[in-house]
Amino acid sequence: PHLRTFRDEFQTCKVEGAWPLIDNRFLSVQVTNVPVVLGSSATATSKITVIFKSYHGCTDQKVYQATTDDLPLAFQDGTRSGGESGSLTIVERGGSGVGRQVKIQARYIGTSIIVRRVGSYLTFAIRMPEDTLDFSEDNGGLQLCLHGCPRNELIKEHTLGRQSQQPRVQGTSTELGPLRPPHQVYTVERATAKCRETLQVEDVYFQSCVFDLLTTGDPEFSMAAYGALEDLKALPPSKLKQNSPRTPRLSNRGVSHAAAAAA
Amino acid sequence: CRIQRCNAEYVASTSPSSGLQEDAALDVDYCIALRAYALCTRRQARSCRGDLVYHSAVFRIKELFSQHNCSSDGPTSSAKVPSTSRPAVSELCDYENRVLMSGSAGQQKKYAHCGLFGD
Repeated sequence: PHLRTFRDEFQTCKVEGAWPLIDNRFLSVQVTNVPVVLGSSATATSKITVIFKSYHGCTDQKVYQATTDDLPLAFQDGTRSGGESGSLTIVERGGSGVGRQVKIQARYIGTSIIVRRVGSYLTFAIRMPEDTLDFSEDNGGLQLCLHGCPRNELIKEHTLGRQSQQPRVQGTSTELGPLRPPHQVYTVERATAKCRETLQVEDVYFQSCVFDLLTTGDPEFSMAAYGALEDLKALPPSKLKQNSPRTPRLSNRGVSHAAAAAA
Repeated sequence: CRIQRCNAEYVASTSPSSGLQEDAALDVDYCIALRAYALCTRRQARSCRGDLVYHSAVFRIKELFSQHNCSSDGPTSSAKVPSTSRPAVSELCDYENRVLMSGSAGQQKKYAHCGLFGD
């Protein structure tokens, strides 16, 4: 999936299987990613688990888990809140948003989380106070939100270019994630047009959208990019760093070139 | 290594003028100050790896947690919490309120965003 880290770095990663996004003394977030198409290392998120650790006097430990089949409006113990003062709550987000959305508010740590189900996959967004994050934490460096993806998990343009020699076949095995009907093949022009229709501004989210359409042919992914951008607006970092059109500050700079190569 | 700063902040927050006493067992405010001290030292872990003062502080904090029956999870505060105006639980369980109470209201708190989407 595409990852925007706490440091505002933007990456596209493989990270197949279960990976920790965050693991600190307040909460742990783990995601499971599954391959989306045969012949590509691209994966998408099929499960998200959030553990809110016990916080003395405010909440007991609560676990929230969402899968592609189930986006519950409650913690695993069936409750919708934790603590006497409602310092931990789950609400459904409505409105004109994309897909079904759940918002978890952890007031005691000033943290908000939005989980969406868009098409067959999940998206995740979190806003946390910087002083609750410990960037110097050294627990193997496996916190994708804090340190980004390991180098060997990054999808880079040369990798994409090589893979693009092979035709992309839509996965039909349950091992590769949910069964999905075959999708259309996008050209760069069609993918760009589709993403422009949804996103308007040609930033990193736009480039991710183009990448996803070219990789999977699944138009739902353009909505996932739109949803992620909406989540960024709803849960903005203090200093919102939006990239100017066509000059992305990407770690895997040149996604559009890679996407073009893939096509 | 900035362990001395952690020590100074802890001493300030537990000094008699702050309304706190170390021997005030089970004092909620004291546990808050101790947790803040522990958090501050944890943040110095890497830079203070070879510093004896740091290791002494880590050892002492562990002892104090045990002596005062403080839980290691719970609110922290980087500033003085006057015991005369002890906040309600609902206030302690609200991060924004705690920031206001810690006296850094004028100082805007920074938030970070992380997102994962697409394929």
